[in-house]
Amino acid sequence: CTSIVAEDDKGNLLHGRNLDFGLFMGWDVKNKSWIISEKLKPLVVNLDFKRNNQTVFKSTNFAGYVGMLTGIKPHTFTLTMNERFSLDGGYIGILEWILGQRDGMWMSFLTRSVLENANSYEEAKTRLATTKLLAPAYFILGGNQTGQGCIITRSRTLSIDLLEIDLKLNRWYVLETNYDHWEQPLFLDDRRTPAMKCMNQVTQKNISLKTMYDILSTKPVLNKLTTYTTLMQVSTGNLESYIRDCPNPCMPW
Amino acid sequence: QFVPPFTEDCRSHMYPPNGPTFRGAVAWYTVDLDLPPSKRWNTLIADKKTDLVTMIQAIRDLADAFVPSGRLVELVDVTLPLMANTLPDPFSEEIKGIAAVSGIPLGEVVLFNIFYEVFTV
Repeated sequence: CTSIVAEDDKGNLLHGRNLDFGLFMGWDVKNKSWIISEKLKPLVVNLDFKRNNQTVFKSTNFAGYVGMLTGIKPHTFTLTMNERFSLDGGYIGILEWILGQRDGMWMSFLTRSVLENANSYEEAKTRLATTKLLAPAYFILGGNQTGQGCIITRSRTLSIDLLEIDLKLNRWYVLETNYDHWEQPLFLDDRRTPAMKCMNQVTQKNISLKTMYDILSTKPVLNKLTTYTTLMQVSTGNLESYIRDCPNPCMPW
Repeated sequence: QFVPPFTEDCRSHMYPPNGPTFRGAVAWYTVDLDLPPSKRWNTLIADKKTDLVTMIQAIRDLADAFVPSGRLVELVDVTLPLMANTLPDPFSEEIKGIAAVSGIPLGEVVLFNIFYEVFTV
């Protein structure tokens, strides 16, 4: 996965993501594609969650999955999550749960609860940073005011790091793939470098949902695991998604 | 560009989405949070039932590839329904509603919804 929150030179916050899933879950040699990724694509839907006939939040989901991986609380905040690998992983959280220790939250139920109940970027940030989880994760959160964009690096029990947009440091965007931002990504799976190269080439002056889509369409940021691309703009409440393909030659991940 | 990782020059003018990297648009559905949790997903699942069954079957085939005896799928179908009752509401009721409408065994719908934690294994 690749998630980006960027602030343009007018103070608009833009949030884009590629959802990559299905690694090592069966390779279709004939079609050069991942079996599960291909089965997930027809399940991609945009959802408008309403209460009293008013939109509470919107999301891009796989039908049948009640948690959230990509969502927007219009005019308030945008949220995506990327997978984080750690030896202290989800299987430990599941074991604890089975043994009756149930003080942690399932990752996608937390994101659903935050989108449904949090009413500000700060409130969402606090909940995502402090709630105990069953598995580690990256939460990428965008707000509705200048400087409100961050990557929350989570272990199961701790908030390990928070990296925020900081215009004084000329950090006008934050970008997360699936590696801790202070570490080098696995050389076999470096989607961060090409994505950052393209962001820096576009510049803050020209970043928009359109140019963000261009970046999310550039291989290997776009790869055989990419099921959908979502673009969100908090100020308009706009969420749009597209089902993707990656024509050969294309990286398997 | 033609050797792994096939890094391209930064693409431009890809929007509006078109061409070989764009498979299709994404349909919109409304989820009415005023409905009981077990009813909220009915419309969506009725529409996507076939695709969901196909996807679950692919995961089942994968499990059978690892454990040809079928014991792994059996384990999922026997134990994960018990897990469903331990999940916080409204998720437990929503997942049961999805299983009821889709006809997919409850344990397999639970597995689909906790896949993030399971996959880290």
